[in-house]
Amino acid sequence: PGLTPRSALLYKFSGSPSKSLKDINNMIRQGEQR
Amino acid sequence: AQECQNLEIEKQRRIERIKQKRAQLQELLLQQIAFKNLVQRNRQNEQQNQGPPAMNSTIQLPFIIINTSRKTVIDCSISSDKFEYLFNFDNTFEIHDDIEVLKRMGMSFGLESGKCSLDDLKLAKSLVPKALEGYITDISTGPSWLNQGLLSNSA
Amino acid sequence: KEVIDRLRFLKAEIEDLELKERELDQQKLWLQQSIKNVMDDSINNKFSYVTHEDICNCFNGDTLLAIQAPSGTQLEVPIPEMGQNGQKKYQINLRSHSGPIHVLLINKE
Repeated sequence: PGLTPRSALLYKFSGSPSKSLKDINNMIRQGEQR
Repeated sequence: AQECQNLEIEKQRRIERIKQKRAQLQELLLQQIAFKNLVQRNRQNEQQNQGPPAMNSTIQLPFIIINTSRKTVIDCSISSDKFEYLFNFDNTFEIHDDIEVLKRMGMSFGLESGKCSLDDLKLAKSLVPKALEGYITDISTGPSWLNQGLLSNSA
Repeated sequence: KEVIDRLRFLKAEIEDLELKERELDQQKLWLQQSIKNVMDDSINNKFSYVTHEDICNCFNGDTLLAIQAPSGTQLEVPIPEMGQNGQKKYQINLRSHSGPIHVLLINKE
């Protein structure tokens, strides 16, 4: 495990807006492109 | 002149906030329409089929869906009490909530993409509180409604 | 004179925007309550489901995991990183504090 803390995106059931999932999907997609 | 400039900035901030709040209201309206439409559809189906679908063929709301390519290898670790899951995928995935799935099923009559027929528009209006029906007409015109009545201010 | 007119006009506009914003806040609260009432209604609750067929038709051909979890369950997705074998790893952590999580693998086949 590297020194820099791995950041993560969070979503809370019945608590977070749908936008949080869109942000996660974008991160995964960008991760793929990168 | 300085005060004018400050007020211009203040005005733009308010316009942006109003657009965001309109987008949130649109999301809530679509959620209510999609949910009520789903309930109506299932109720009609059960009347036609004389009963509910098989227990293990349905998923109760709320839920989320993770979709990934059929080729993806998924490794899953589960705690004994099922309170914790760890999934490892060797390929990308997407995550969608139930409202997104209902939209894809057409339960919000395509309002979110501005492709709603007049008949469906009437149906959609019947599913929201009367005082908010006007928004459904606005939403059906497409995303430009978020700016409606604000551009004149910005001009 | 021109600047004073502009000031007066801007103040009137900002007042108008304030009214619009307050109305939106009110309507949002009201609609959230309306949605909660609809979703909590026991009759509606009985019909608030989708079939596997519904879901498969929305995501053509993919492998699907349907997850039902108690409110407040946390879903965490770390930034994808390179595994030892040079292959990218994608991860999802699910953590509940109030009840078991149910995961269903759905595939057209």
